[in-house]
Amino acid sequence: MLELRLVQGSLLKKVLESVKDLVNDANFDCSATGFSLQAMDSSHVALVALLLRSEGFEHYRCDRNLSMGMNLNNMAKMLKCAGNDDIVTIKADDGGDTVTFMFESPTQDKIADFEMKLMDIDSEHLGIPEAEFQAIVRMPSAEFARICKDLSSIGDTVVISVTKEGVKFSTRGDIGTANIVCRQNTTVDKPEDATVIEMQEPVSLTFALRYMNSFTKATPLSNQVTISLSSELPVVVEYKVAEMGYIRFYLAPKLEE
Amino acid sequence: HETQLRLEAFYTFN
Repeated sequence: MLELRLVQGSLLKKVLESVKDLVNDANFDCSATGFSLQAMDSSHVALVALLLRSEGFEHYRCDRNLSMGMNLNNMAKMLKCAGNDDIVTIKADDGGDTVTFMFESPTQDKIADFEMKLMDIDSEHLGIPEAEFQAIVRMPSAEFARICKDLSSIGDTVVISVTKEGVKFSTRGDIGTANIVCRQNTTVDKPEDATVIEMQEPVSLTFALRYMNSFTKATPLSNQVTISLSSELPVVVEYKVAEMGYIRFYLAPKLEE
Repeated sequence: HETQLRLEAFYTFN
């Protein structure tokens, strides 16, 4: 028996909106730790890892570990039917082949339940060891989204370079080139406007902008994004999900031939 | 020209 009650149901709506275009089908894993997902895109270039810790739910009952295969587009369709202020409860029986999403309006005057068929998915879990990164950039998520969108109108790839000068996003295309440099800026009124660059050593990596733009669909989840870079490793783009967890996107770099 | 690497180049399946 599984029953997860999330008062801030809009978080789950936003999570689904941010992953549904990257991954078609995925197993949601439920354990005492929390509600999690790890899934790759069909070309095995990008990976999404989601964790919503059990403490973040108002009620969290998970009698035994459960893996539920869901079509993320269908799940997103159902969650779109929840109001932004609704409380969302996820229910499933052990060994059942459906999951139920229950939406309660804040005043309890409207209660809806949507039952979705589960699917069998061959899960391909990658082991991702904790890594030391050469550079970690924390910046406003809206700024990062704007940069990715702007650069993708010029080129297909972005070179992200971190030096002591700051973080540089560069692209080149048929019509020309573009470089955007963001410097560390911690003298801001609001902490979410800060750009913080922790650099152990300079690093420069090339990535497909198509995927970066897809990751920025998570922007509504958090005011800040963290970009962790090391040569020889995929980049990790992380958005915090309120106080309860994170959504991390991993993207394999492109190599100059 | 650039080559797109896949995640398997960095991580192994559990």
